[in-house]
Amino acid sequence: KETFEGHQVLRIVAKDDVQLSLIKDLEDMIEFELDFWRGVTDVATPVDIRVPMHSLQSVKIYLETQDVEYSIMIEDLQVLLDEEQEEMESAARVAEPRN
Amino acid sequence: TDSFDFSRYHSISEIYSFQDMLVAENPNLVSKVVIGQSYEGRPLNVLKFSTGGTNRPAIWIDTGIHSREWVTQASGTWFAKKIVTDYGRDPAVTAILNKMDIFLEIVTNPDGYFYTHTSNRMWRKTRKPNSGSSCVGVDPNRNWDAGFGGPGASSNPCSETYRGPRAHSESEVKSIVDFVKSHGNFKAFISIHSYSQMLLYPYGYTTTPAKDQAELHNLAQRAITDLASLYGTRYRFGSIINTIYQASGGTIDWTYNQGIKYSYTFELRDTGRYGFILPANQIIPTAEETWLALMDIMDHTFKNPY
Repeated sequence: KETFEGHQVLRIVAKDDVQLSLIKDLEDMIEFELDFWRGVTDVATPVDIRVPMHSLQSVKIYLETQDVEYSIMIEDLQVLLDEEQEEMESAARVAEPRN
Repeated sequence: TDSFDFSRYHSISEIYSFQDMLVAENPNLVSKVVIGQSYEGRPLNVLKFSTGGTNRPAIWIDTGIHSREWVTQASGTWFAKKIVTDYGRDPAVTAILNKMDIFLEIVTNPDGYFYTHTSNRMWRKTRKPNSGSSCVGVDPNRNWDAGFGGPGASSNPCSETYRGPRAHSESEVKSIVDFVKSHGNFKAFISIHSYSQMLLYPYGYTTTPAKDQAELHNLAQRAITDLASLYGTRYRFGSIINTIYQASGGTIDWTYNQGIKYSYTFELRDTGRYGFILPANQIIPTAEETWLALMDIMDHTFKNPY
């Protein structure tokens, strides 16, 4: 089972089209193994990217040196997934007797 | 199915059991059509809601073509129960079903959905291996014969938007293509994704406006207005290429080119900061608000035969 400890989802907001293309350039940086949850559309719409732990520092440096604004939408993806799994299991336990 | 818990996420076997229960409970309204098999051999189940007639004008709704978008399969399950509950009670649903059929494919990418539950919650594509590559899967929303292979899809099997070796190479896609063609009387086609709150119409592979753009735009505007009336969820709307980005080989571009005028894609909520990991307590509110928009599109389709 693939786990995602330390993966973060960054919400990136471009100030202008120049920054938007800088963000789009990230799509070609295969080594970062980025997962675009919400792709590059226009300046008004944030871009959400899941960043594996091994790429986090490089990606943040890339963004910060270009003065691209971002926030951490999900601090640790695995924590959220564990909560989701726990909720499914506990709800299923409750449902079991009823079924 | 009255005791089915729509407010939580379910495994593929629980959803398939729900489908069979709904059919068993409503033999005069609901049947299950298996339109094909996934790569790993799972049945592609489509619920057919029909009150009679043969080959009536029909409406298609699918959810879960991108497997990690769990709120869509969960909403599709809720839609199925809503249709059954409202028929005979809600005048608009009753009028539609007295003249049209509704087809609903809840788990459109079953191999991917199973994989998100067992191996990788982030999986989006199908699960067919790609010859010559160690990467698995094709993006089933880039595999349709509509601008296939153009900009807006990847030729790299390791990419999340890999279009596949050729159009309709994925059985999950080809099965719908064959079904839609053999049925021949679909009047609306609605494919549901998440997330980013958008209601989109063709085209994605070209900037050429759809010939029915004005009507599609106005209907979309009405639909998102009604959607927002429930919980204030704000949507953007427009053609795929103008609203998000260029995407080739997309589902509704193909259906529109087949002559199915009312072809739409939804991108359901996350209005917060959860993305694909939308908390289960948002399933029902999401389904309820989406239903208002779906009803606008289905009602318009019913009242504007073509």
